[in-house]
Amino acid sequence: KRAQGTLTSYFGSR
Amino acid sequence: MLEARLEQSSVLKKVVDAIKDLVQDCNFDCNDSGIQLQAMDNSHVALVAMHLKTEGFALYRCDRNIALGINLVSLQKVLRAAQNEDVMTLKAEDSPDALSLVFENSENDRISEYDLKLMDIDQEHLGIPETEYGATVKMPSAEFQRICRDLSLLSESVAIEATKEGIKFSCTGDIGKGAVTLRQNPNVEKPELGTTIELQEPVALTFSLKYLVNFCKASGLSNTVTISLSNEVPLLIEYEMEHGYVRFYLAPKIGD
Repeated sequence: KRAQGTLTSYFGSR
Repeated sequence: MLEARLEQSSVLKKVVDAIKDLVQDCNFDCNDSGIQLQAMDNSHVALVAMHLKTEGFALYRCDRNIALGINLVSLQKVLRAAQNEDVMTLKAEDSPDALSLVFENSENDRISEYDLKLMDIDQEHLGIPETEYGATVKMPSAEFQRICRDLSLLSESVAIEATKEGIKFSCTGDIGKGAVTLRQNPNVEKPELGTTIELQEPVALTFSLKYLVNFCKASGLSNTVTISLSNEVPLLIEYEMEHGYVRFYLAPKIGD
């Protein structure tokens, strides 16, 4: 079963 | 101060309808390019980015950057008092405690004035990198909504595969499985009814249908939706308006 990723691992804080 | 007038209240009403189930409290950032918003859902899986450009306003004045901290459920309660065709004027001071909203009907014989209390929201903004997507699909928004709804009745997640054959949405659940494949089919006379697929490389990703169904609440903003996909990066779904956009980003499912 696949796990849900999060956006923070792709988009950095500005 | 901010003073912004929309010829049709329906524009803001639709935007709020489209995002209110994803985010609850968010800053509407007002500056000389218009009104922008960027907010993630609580689980940090999805992000909405909205821009209403100044060109879309009948009148727009914003001397300084102003962040309007808004609870969207509260805003929707106030917007309910606006008829779709009403002219809407938003006003706020430089460091506002409240947003003033005025709705005027086209006959010019009714003026409704509301104040919405604002809140301090400490919101982190994410830097979204410019991405060359492996596949970009433009299709009727109603059709995308139908596919997401139909598949969400079968399964919690959908596999999206873009190849030179087309784009395939497939899912497997307890009661069975389903798949919808769309082939490139541009419509010369009515481009908004056609499907176009730009493919740089094959893409295969899996996403939560719960979020996609949620994004489709923006379908009223545009007849078409653009879906941009690259392997191992978040999906981008864009509803383009005449003078602005609502974009949704969704992190893919990872692992086996």
